[in-house]
Amino acid sequence: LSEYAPPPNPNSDHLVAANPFDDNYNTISY
Amino acid sequence: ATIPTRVAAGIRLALYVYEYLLHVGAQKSAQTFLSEIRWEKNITLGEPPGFLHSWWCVFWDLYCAAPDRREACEHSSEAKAFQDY
Amino acid sequence: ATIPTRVAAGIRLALYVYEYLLHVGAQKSAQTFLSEIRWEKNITLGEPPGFLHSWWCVFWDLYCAAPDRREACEHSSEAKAFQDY
Repeated sequence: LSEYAPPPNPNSDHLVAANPFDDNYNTISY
Repeated sequence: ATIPTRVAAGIRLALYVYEYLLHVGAQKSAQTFLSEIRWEKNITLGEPPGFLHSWWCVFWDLYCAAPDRREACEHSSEAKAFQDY
Repeated sequence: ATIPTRVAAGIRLALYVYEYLLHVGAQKSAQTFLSEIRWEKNITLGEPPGFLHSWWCVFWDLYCAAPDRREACEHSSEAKAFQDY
């Protein structure tokens, strides 16, 4: 993988592809 | 401060690209992508067409409506108004 | 005007997602994606990391630097200055 690839294991076990402009989107937990 | 930003941005982009691949019906690409970036995580999708597609349509419209590009590519009148504003 | 814009945007997004997959090193996903969307035309790539990744990082930096979010997530000083401006 190249330097532009994301880290292999993002810190949260469960990722939510939420719209970051949604009111209940919580930037901290992501 | 920029390193974490770029890492965080990279994680979010990979997540939204995965979602985009599923919403456009490219299931095999989506699964192959997860395994190539070694993400085993379970992922909750947003509503179709997904955030990347929605964001991109706005971005591309504004990008095309920029004064030095608007002659060359289609753009909405709203995007033109926004750029002129 | 918005219909052609959205069609053009969709084609562009597929192209830049393909470029993104290649530049992150997910070659198999990139090839699988082209075959799943039945894209036969040959594609000339931009410089790494590609258009989508570059613009996404700018967007994400600005998103994180917004006044009501900047305490919660990392952002560059340039993005903060741009938002404050």
